[in-house]
Amino acid sequence: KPTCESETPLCCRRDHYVDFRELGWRDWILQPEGYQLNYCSGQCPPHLAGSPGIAASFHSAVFNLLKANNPWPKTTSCCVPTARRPLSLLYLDGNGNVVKTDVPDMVVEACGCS
Amino acid sequence: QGAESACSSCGNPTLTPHVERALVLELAKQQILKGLQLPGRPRVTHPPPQAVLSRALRRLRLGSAAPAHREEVLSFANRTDPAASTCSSALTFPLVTARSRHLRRARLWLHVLPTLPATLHLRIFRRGPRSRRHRHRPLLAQHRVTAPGWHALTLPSSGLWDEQPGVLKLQLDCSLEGHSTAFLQPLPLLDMAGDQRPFLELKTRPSGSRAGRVKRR
Repeated sequence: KPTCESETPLCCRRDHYVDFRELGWRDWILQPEGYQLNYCSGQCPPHLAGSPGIAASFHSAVFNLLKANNPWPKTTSCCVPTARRPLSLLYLDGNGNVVKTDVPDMVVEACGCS
Repeated sequence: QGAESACSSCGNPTLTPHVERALVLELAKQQILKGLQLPGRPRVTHPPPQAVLSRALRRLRLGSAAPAHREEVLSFANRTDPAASTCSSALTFPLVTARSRHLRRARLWLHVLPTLPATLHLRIFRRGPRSRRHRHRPLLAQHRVTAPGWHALTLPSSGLWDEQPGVLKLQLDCSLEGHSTAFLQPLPLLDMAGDQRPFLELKTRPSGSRAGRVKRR
């Protein structure tokens, strides 16, 4: 799960913590106080294609295909989320009801090359 | 940071940290509203008192693993007839959002005051525009209360909504074991308006047939 350092050009996860107070939303979002808005960015050169940052087997399968067919394929590989988790939110709806809900796939945990 | 540094993904000039932060905050707003399926941030005109909220937060403690797409709602009662004695009160719950979802479980929480002189028989009826007269009101639940404190009355999850959009109206009716109704009138037995006012606890999931079926991968 490579997290980006400033000079990393390769595919990695960029972390941003968003405090709901900064959005002016603490009056209706009761819990949590904020959440990680992470996103994926960076280059995916051919030798990294299919490396989801977690399961190497997928990477080696793609790599063998690349070697067997064409070392420099025309298609590019993109830096995308490969693992995400839900975010549990407690908020007030417009009628003053307290609502607890889990928003699926809200937080990017890992990035990898498609 | 000027032209020399380019974005490692798309090659465009990178954003200054200030611009990137503003973009991230805007993205966060869109992502949260989309995730909650809300058109815009709710305008809460009458938030519940802090003491009521803190009890609600304890009850709905975050992180308790509710399966994805399921929702829990606490709705606090408004009394439509403050003059009536607590034991024949009509309670209104503003439940616009929950109605569009499939109701899995509903419980009405009531706080019985320490002044309880004997066993209390509680009955909950649903009030609707067509059931103005008492005898037309469907009985939803009945409960014997022998001790003061919080009591949860389970309501049937089907047939709770009636044709009236946006609100759910319940009618309380109670009697004390061994006492006449006249004896009951002046007694405040239930906390109806304070920090321990009644509230509904609903567990819902998205409507539609798929909601109940586990997705096959």
